[in-house]
Amino acid sequence: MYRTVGFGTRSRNLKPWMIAVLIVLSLTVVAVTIGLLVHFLVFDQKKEYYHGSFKILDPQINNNFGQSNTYQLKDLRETTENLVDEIFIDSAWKKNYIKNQVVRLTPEEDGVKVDVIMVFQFPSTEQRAVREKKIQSILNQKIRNLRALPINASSVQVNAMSSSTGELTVQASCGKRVVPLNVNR
Amino acid sequence: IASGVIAPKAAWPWQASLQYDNIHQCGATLISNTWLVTAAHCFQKYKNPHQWTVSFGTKINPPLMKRNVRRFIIHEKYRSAAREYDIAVVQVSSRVTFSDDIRRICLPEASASFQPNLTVYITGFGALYYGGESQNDLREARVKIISDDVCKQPQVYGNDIKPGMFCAGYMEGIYDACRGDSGGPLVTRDLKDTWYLIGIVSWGDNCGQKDKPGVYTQVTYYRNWIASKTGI
Repeated sequence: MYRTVGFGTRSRNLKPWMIAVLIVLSLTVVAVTIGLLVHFLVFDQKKEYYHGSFKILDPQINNNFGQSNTYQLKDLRETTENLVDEIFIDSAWKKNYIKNQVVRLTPEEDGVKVDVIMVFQFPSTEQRAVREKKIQSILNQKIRNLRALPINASSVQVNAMSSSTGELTVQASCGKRVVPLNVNR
Repeated sequence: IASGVIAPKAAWPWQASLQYDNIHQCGATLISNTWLVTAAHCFQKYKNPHQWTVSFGTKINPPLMKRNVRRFIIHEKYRSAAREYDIAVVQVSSRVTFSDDIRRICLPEASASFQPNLTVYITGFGALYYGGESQNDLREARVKIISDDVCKQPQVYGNDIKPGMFCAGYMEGIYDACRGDSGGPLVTRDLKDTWYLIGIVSWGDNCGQKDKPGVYTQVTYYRNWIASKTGI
């Protein structure tokens, strides 16, 4: 009879506690894998900042009585932020769109130049240049059909910003805060 | 602030505490990374800018950030007795770093108008009642703009209300600014939650008394003066 090294004849049935440990380990591995997938696909979306600029031609803001009168920069800011919200909430990117913030209104001869920061969230780090073009085309396309504000569509420019520059620009703009208002009384 | 509540963290990121020898004297409002707006009467007693400091955050101690004062500019026409032209701008010696907790507020244009009964907010580290002590925690209260017609009534403030001043609060009293809130902000927001500075805590009879609302310096009235001194 060969004395080759082989498996002993003693039975190697797993003990119950070993089976339990193996089940727990495999469940843990599955849970961690799912967790990582969810994290990277859903939560680890990066905020991306895009600087947009365009010109509003001699804007007339309708006041409460429907008469148009010379605009207030304050009202123009509000109207513009509403407008950009509507454009992206009504676009294919509504799930990625977070907010926009007008950071500067510069009165010029034939109107007002608007500088706005648009904030999106995307899972992957697809080419920023591609997104830049896409945002520009969404703005261009929607702005043409707008009546709320006479915007010179050919003046629309969009540039990707680094996250740090975007964040700092948002923080440096006036009148915005991170806390919702909840003055209880 | 009389009858206010403690402000949540980062709720009023433009609020500052103006201190002399590290003791809170007045509120102030951040309008850029080096300039603040406050009340001229804050500088009646202490004229040396080098003993003034500015701190930021919802607590005076510990502050989130502290800056020395380089200079302050009081409105040329301010005369303490009359209370008119009660506005000053303060320049800090080094730039403020903006963050989620420290931000500047927007200034309305000179032509902007804000209607009576508009909801506005006042914040400050001042006393909770007349004769009380300043507080370490920032407080806030919601009040309303009161029309000049009401405020100029004899039993209210009559002819003491001059151009460039306006009243806010409630005729029943209760919610009001108080001693130590002077120089601090009265603010409102637009529909997109952009906040604007429209008043500076200036004076009032007592705190939270019936028929004696707070009187505020009207920022739109002095908007061009602010621009001429700060470039903002």
